[in-house]
Amino acid sequence: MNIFRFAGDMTHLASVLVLLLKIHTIKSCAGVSLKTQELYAIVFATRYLDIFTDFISLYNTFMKLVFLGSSFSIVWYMRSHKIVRRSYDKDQDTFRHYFLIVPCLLLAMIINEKFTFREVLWTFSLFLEAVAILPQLVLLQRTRNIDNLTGQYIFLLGAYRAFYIFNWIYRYFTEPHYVHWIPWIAGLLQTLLYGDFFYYYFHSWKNNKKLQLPA
Amino acid sequence: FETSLDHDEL
Repeated sequence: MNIFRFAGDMTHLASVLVLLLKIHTIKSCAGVSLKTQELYAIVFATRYLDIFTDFISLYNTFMKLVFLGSSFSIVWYMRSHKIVRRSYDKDQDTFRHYFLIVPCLLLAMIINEKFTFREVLWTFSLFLEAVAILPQLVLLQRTRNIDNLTGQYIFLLGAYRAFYIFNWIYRYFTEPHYVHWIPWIAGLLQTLLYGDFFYYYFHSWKNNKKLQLPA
Repeated sequence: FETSLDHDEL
């Protein structure tokens, strides 16, 4: 494992912890898209089907369990916790899951490294992760009020994606035959989706102002 | 399940 991959995993972990911390301590999920969180739960559930069959390292298994556990607990908090669920912006968070799920599934059935149940679902999880942030970005655009924790959550997610790209570049040059077009293209697309958000995030940070997206 | 390709990233 190289430093970029590790930094990517750590910022990913930090993003999830920031979100859980916000929900658990403030008992509020205002500004957080349940649609995005449910998509992430699907992403991890379909990607980590190999969790009990293929052992890579203790680190990998542990992180998989953390991402599965945290994504499902966030969904549980937002749907079922009697206080947290009241702060959910249900009327604003109207993005439809299946607009993203169905095309990703069809695409994964056409484009994959091997047409098997696990490979197709693994590819589906990559495509879905690439677009899963969209409901969250739409919600931010609509409500326009972004508290610090929600802003940090999205910033950390974007940082995670950026580190993964550096990791792929590093591995491409250091490991023979390391070529994986599907995750690279999906990952690049995903990172680009954060571009706009990053621009406003740095802008507000530089001017020491509260993060606000344009209408 | 068939053996999967090597997916060592998260």
